[in-house]
Amino acid sequence: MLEARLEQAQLLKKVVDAIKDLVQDCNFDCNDSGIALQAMDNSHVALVSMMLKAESFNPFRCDRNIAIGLNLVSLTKVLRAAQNEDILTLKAEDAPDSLNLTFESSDKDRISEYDLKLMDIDQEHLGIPDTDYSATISMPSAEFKRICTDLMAMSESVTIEAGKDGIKFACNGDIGNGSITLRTVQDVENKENNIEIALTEPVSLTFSLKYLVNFCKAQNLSKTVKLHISNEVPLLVEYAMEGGSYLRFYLAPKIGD
Amino acid sequence: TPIQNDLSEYFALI
Repeated sequence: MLEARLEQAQLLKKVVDAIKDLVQDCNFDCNDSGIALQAMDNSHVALVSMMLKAESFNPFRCDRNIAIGLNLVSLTKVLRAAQNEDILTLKAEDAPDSLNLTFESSDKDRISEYDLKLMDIDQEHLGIPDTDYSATISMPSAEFKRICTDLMAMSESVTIEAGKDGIKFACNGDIGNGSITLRTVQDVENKENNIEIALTEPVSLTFSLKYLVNFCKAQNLSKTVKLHISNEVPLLVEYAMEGGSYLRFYLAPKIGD
Repeated sequence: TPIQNDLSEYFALI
């Protein structure tokens, strides 16, 4: 059986909030290393890969592989009943038809308990190869969100160009064009303000801004975001959490003219 | 206008 206790419900609330507009029905695949989710959006353009490591829970117990088939709209309805600071416990049997969730207020004067019906989801799994990306950019997640939102006001697509002079986000729209160029920032006092660019070769790829703006809903999970880019392969947008947990989004590039 | 690509072109189904 699964028993997983989170010190603060807000971790799961934020993760589900960040992905529920991209994917609706998906399996939480549980085993002794944690809770994983991999799901593509309906158009097969974006992929969500979540890993909540056992280390992010206290305690975490799951002695065999358990697939928890969830509708994220339903899960959101239940999670809305949890306060951010509540202690959240997930429980499921080995072949579950429901997921038990309890929310305990931190001063323990209130315990809420919900059982959520599960679905049998036959999910496609994609093999994601380990990739040495040509460019890895680490930046404040709020900055990335601002760039994507600002450019989406002008255009459907953004071209991300990483070179020795920095990283340039450029768009062309009906009303005109725009671009934002970022250079390396080293803020010793506040490392989360750093912009780091690791480059092995220049890259230039075009992506749909609609999806990038959607990924930015994960902004609350981490103060920094990492973009991994190589020519002609999907972009990886990564939000790292404590305990080695992460939320990753993959986005297929736009090609041709 | 560039064409939106499909992720399945890059990642094999397993």
